[in-house]
Amino acid sequence: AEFQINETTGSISKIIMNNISLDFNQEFLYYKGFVGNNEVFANRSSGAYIFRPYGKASSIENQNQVKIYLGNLVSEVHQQYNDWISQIIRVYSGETYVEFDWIVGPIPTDDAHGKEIITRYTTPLDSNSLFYTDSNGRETLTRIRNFRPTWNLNLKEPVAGNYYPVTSKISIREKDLEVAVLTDRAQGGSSLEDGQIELMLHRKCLHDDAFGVGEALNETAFDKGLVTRGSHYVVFGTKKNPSGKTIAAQEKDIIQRKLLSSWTFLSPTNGLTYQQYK
Amino acid sequence: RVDLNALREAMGVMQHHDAITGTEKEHVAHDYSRILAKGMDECNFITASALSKLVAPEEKLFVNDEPAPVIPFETCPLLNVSQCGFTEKNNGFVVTVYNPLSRPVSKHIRIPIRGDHYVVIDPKGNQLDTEIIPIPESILRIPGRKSNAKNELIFLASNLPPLGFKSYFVEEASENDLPQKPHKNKSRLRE
Repeated sequence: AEFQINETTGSISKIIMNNISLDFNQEFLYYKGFVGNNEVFANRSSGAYIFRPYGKASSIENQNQVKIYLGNLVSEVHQQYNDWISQIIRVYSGETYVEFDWIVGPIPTDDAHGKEIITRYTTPLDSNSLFYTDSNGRETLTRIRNFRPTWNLNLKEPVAGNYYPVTSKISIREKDLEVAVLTDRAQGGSSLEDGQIELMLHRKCLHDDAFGVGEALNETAFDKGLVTRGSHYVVFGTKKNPSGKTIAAQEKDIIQRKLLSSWTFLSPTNGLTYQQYK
Repeated sequence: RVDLNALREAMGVMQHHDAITGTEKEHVAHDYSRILAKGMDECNFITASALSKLVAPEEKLFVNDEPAPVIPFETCPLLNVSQCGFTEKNNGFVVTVYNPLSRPVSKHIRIPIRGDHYVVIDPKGNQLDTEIIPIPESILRIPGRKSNAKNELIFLASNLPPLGFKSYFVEEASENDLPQKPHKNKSRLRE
């Protein structure tokens, strides 16, 4: 895999993989959490149990500082968006995926709403309101935006109502081409516009949602807000890729290697040389 | 195996209470972390002894009715903040990579380190290509991180056998000690 960076914004602008070149954008945004008195459902605050954003997602105000490291084994772009969002975009030699290693937090508490941070991947794919999630860890399920298969939907919550659990994969398709984001943990995700995939990364809600826990989702460690770090692996291709593997086979291979990753152990050499130790 | 019981109990508690979703009180979440960490810690002995049997199968399990020594395998649970006390304290160490899958895989190993030059030798005695990349400032300042590691050492553990392992000998070296290699194999980093 290869990728290109926009020299002006420091953001990713194109990915080349499986002999396919795809315009690609990635950005960090946040939803404000709804704040209410919890007396009726319409006044329910966004909190630990429910995601109720207040309006559309806002872009993170940033001055993206970028450092680029090019090597034979791995090439990395270190991005610093602001004091609490940074990211490493990484490609390993010989691998057909691009890794987005994000670090989010401590989320500032500069307003009453709290912030719910997402990353959004945008491609030119005409995905026709369809996206796919592997919710429940068993099979990939087709999701249709603003639709439920067994009743006529009148969606009052256009963002949260289209969010689904993502255990390890969320994808979109146009004809034979599939773009997938593989996650290293279960997250919430959606495709709110054709060609887009977004995933929830971190949340700080300053009000309890009155579903039982009795406290706001405002966690700390070492007297600071929590910092979370994780990886997304972006992969795309068709049923006939140059490697001979279908895109589904590539995804399965990567998911196995990431979720059942090899274990690393360390031992002392006790001052021995390689020959002595061997 | 009693060494597994702490983690068994932790997993039972976590699954029954839907832990780590934010729907428990914060001090309960911290308690879950404590229980889970203790469970994983108690599993270290059983993983080390199991791996010792794989690494040195010719050793008898008992010598003169005494248990054979277990190779001291350490893990680094804080790699998510690029911190590892073991690699920061030791100038040389052995990295053993165990593949739990039933097919061969390769994995890029990333290890936090203090130094700038390291030599990595694979099980056949070949020196591997390595790269050393600075840890981003945003990770260095994560609250609670206590580490002197400023860089990460990266190398490829290739073709790990199914349900098997490979060990790599890692040693800090001065720049002059690094053997000259053909240009195509030389790591070239550009910031």
